[in-house]
Amino acid sequence: FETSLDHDEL
Amino acid sequence: MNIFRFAGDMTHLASVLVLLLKIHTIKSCAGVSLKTQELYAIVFATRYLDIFTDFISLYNTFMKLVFLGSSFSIVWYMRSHKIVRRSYDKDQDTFRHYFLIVPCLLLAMIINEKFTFREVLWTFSLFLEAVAILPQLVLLQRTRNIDNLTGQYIFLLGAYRAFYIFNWIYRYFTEPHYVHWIPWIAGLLQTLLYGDFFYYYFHSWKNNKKLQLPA
Repeated sequence: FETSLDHDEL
Repeated sequence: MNIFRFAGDMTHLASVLVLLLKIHTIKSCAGVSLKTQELYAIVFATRYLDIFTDFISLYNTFMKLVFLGSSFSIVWYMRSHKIVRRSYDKDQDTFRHYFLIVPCLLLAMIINEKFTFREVLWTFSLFLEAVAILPQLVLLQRTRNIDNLTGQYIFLLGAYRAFYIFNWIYRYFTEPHYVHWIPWIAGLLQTLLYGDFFYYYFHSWKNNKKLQLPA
């Protein structure tokens, strides 16, 4: 897996 | 985390608990669309691929586990529980999954923030969540009999979406560079789908009558 974008919501 | 985001998560959690409570205690899933529940299970499974790799907070990880666990247990109850599955309105719940899944997947491959396996599936989960309620709304429209718990379930889901929109507006003004077009548009579309239902829900509540949708 590559680093994902910042998904801090559910 | 702001109050809108938290309220959104809590109404989302409450919606799932109401549904599980109905299924678990009344042992009935009448009026609940298995298609919608299966779509939600797919939504959470594809969105939370990062659950064991990216740590955001204990709260986030815990909530992800709750949504994954609850969505798959609802599907299990409706498909496999020997009493619950008998109350499922199979003949009415005929919406085809792939009419929603295939376009969402294609769209996610075209429109995404980054063309990677995880980002495409994450975007797919947003698009799919936006339309996942459709089989449920179609089922309600067909059976027209909505018990209180099913009505509350859909109301809470709609409230969750509305709170998320307030959360985005709040974050847009308080956090620098907070711009996320894909979830915003998908989320807005999803909230609009509840508009019609909300109208009838408030109407029945105001007149203190049982919720009934027009034929």
